[in-house]
Amino acid sequence: MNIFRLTADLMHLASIFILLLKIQKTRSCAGISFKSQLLYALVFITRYIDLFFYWVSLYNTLMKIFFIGSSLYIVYLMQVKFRATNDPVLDTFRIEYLLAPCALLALVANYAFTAQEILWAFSVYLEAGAILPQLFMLQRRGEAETITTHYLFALGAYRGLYLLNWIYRYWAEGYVDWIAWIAGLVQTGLYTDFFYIYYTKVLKGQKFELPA
Amino acid sequence: LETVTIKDEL
Repeated sequence: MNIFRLTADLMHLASIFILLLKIQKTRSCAGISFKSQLLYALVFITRYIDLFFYWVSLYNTLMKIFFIGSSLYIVYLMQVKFRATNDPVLDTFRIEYLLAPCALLALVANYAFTAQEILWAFSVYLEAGAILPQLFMLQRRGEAETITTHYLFALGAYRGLYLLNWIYRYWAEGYVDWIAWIAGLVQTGLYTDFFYIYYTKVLKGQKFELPA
Repeated sequence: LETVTIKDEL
């Protein structure tokens, strides 16, 4: 554990708490892509299935339980409790175009042709693109509530910090994980536009609005 | 079950 990874994981935790706060406080999930949240639940389930047979640490286990639990809870909130505020009309990204390539890629590009390694690779590839429905929705709406942009910033920062963590681990331990690295690089890259607007608008006290 | 790489990250 190094400072980059710890901060990254804490940012990830923070992003989920911000999202829960947004939903509970506004009693609405407007502006949040249900498809992205569903994909995250799938990412966590397929990746953390090793919870039952691969022990790393108490920290690791508790975080895995939290990420699986909270992602399912968010899916429940959006699909059941606050269903009326969910806006499927704007949530039009075709996730089959994401799921199918990720499944195919996981079958060809994995560390071993075992169920666990294929599921793990799938979860890593899927996580890289899971934010796309959300960014697509943001693009269609043209604006976002400030709290939603804080959620996205925390989520993007978590990914960015993982890159620093990998640079540090490569230097300190000779740690190498090409699948996670390439997917992580792609994932962080998807946030570049968002980061730019967040920096130039939200952090200067303005509303998050995309140029027409 | 053995994994190929050490999966100690989240």
